[in-house]
Amino acid sequence: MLREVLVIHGGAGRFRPSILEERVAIEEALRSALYDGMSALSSGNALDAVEAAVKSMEGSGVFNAGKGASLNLLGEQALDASVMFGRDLSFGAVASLKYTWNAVSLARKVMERTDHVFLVGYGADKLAEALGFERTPPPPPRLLERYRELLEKARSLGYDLWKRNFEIARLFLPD
Amino acid sequence: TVGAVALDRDGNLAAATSTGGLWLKLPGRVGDTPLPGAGVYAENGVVAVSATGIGELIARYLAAARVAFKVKSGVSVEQAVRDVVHEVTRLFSEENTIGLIALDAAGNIGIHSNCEVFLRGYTFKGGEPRVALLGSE
Repeated sequence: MLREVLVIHGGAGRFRPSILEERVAIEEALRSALYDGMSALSSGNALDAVEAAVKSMEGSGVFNAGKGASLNLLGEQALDASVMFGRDLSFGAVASLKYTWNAVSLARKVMERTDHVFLVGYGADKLAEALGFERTPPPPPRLLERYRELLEKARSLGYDLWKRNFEIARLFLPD
Repeated sequence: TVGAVALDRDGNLAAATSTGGLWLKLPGRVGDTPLPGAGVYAENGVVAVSATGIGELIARYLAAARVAFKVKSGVSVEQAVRDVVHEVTRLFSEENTIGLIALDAAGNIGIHSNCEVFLRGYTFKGGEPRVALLGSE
């Protein structure tokens, strides 16, 4: 019987050569998430650990979450996140969040500080503002570059961008 | 998408998942990540699960809840994640669509995906942290 165990993931999808070029940065970001999560686990509980690990990955800018999140059709970062605690099945989630990069900590606030389990869009933004969360910084140039590239590619393939987006996702299958 | 599952000294299980979603997604699009039983689930005495991949498929299949049902019915957590990944692959006839991490009440780990890339890691008290990038690693 093992105790104080932490498992993380940083996303999954189709291979792109850039993954190997970014290997060092990705491994480093995974290790710091494990370190932050285990520190939280030794001083707190499992919920503290998963929040700390995910917050570390959101803040790294390396993964498709938080500061490194992909851009939607309008070139915006819109974040979704959730937390669940097995002790009492408590749950909190946010979706289409734009105000702050730290979506997982806001999801925990929804669970602990409101009567609800899920806040989306404008309401999630207002809660983040009311609780003094740090604002999301503008997307870094590498994400804007990738956005323009993907948009161009989708247009060149004649996709109607406001319709069957899954076909586009199938094309790129990024995560 | 990023996620974590943890087991603490008191036997509590927890899970968290966070994402930017798909590139060029329609404004307002939400996938599996914030849906309990789809991209995330945790129940003491059973399992904690976090999912990544194509959210539309994971949400429709309620992947995290299916892992929990399997573990609750006595399937090992390693086998449960393997089964759910295979079922999603078969049902939607598409590879590169799902990755799962899970942890049961005894601290056993389940990690599986049908993706070429699956960024992941684990560690435990007194153990060495391990990380991997490619699905084949």
